[in-house]
Amino acid sequence: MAKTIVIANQKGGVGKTTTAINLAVFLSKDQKRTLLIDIDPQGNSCSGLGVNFKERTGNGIYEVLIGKKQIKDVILDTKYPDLKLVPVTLDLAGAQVEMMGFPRKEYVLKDALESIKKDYDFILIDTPPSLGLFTLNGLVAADSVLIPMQSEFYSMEGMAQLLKAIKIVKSGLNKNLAVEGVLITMYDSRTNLSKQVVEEVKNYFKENVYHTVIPRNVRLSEAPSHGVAIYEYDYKSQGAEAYFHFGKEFLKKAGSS
Amino acid sequence: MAKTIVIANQKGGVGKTTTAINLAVFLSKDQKRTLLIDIDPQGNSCSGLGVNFKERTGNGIYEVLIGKKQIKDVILDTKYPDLKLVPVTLDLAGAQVEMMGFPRKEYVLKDALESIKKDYDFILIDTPPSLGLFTLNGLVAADSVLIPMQSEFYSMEGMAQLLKAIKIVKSGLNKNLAVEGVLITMYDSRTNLSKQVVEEVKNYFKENVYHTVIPRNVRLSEAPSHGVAIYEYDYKSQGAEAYFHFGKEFLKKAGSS
Ligand SMILES: Nc1ncnc2c1ncn2[C@@H]1O[C@H](COP(=O)(O)OP(=O)(O)OP(=O)(O)O)[C@@H](O)[C@H]1O
Ligand SMILES: Nc1ncnc2c1ncn2[C@@H]1O[C@H](COP(=O)(O)OP(=O)(O)OP(=O)(O)O)[C@@H](O)[C@H]1O
Ligand SMILES: [Mg+2]
Ligand SMILES: [Mg+2]
Repeated sequence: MAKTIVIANQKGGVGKTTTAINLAVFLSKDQKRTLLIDIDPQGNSCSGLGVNFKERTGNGIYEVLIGKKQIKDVILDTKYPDLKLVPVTLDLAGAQVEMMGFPRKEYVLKDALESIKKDYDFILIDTPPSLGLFTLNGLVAADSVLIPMQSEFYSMEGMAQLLKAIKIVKSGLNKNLAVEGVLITMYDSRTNLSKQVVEEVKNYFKENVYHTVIPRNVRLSEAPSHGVAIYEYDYKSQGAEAYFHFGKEFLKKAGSS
Repeated sequence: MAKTIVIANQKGGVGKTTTAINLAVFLSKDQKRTLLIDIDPQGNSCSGLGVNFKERTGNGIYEVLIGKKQIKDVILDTKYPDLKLVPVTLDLAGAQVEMMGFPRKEYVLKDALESIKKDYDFILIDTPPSLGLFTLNGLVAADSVLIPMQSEFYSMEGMAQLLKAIKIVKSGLNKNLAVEGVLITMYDSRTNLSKQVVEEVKNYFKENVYHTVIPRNVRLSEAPSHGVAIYEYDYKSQGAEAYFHFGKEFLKKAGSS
């Protein structure tokens, strides 16, 4: 049975998509059958894996959420044998209003995943930078939440809101929701700010913070324009090394819980 | 009569708030009566100016949007004499669902601003990283849109969606909406990626792109933790110099249109 993990943080640009893609590819290279679901209308998980807009018309998470298609009919292959992708189509942006009237609007993704969970070891869900209906669907469908956290001042500000949202979901819609872990991203060892934020994050989240810290590394921001994960783009880079260590630490922690 | 400018880009972490704060302070220092409205539930424009969560209960943009308060009753002073702030309260996150049933749900902010436009030279609106109802209210209330654009691959991806949303608003809800300009942010002259994106942005937006480019500069990310704009935090930094030049270029362009 798949372990379902939602990658969420309503602060924008903290590395949700970068973590989703590089973790998903790491897991698939470790022979874990992995499914990546992109539920962000921006579709960055798709474009970062080389699946462009044109290939995504009419067959994506939007059609599944409004009940037009089964999830198994929209799953795409990727360059990586053990990694499959559920793309987002541009129409998703309008779905939030459409879904407001659904009786089980928070459970739509969870219900859709029931039929395929047995086919995968891990299901990752990339979410948009908001606490709206799509992220809510991710939190309800997931076993746990992976929180990428940029080492910057504004990131700490948003933590209270995110934890409040997780608590609300845990008290009602998804009683089993746990925090998988907090991953510090874009760390710049030359700045005091990064060191201060890391200290605060460790005080706040204690053992939930991964030991691996992802440094700021331009190769990570170049890889998506080539449609590959960091390991293919530049396996010697600091970014590749960090996401590789994170993958191992993630498996050790996730595998045991 | 105030010129109203909405700062928008649904891609997360591109420098919307950093631009909103540093432009608002620049304008106020140039004796322009300026109002900054924070309509992002994260409230980063507030915290970046030293207005913390506790000071914002019960008196913010949320109360205005649901009709409980007049906008003039929630305007706060800031450290800067000619800069006033409309804060966001935490309840805003829930307002989107509440407002779905309003007859003029896209015009609520525009209507609220009518009564105070004569008191200001500029009104700036900081928006969340999405194309939801709050950003839509900003696009309908504004005369023009200022688009901060990070020099990264995913930023270009989102441009088509943003321009489509602007076009839709222009065709119906706000016929006068114009593009004020595109500001390139977090530029790193050492990387090819930055150069490539800038090239593409200039091809795409032509004379709408500001000549001033904001470099990546850690002092910009440190300033908000002190609750001041970059000019006070470190006026000799590259970040202060860049936002100062941007302010002048902005006034030249905005003043003349
Ligand atoms: N460790 C890193 N070093 C340098 N650049 C990075 C790093 N991680 C991500 N980036 C770049 O920073 C930008 C933001 O990252 P990303 O898009 O993954 O964040 P996100 O949280 O998914 O954003 P959004 O909130 O818009 O969904 C991207 O251009 C990405 O390529
Ligand atoms: N030119 C810059 N150089 C370095 N850091 C910057 C720069 N501009 C902004 N930052 C930092 O990058 C992060 C993202 O910027 P900011 O929060 O202003 O973006 P945003 O578009 O408002 O994000 P959101 O989409 O979450 O609202 C912040 O931590 C900010 O301090
Ligand atoms: Mg993303
Ligand atoms: Mg912001």
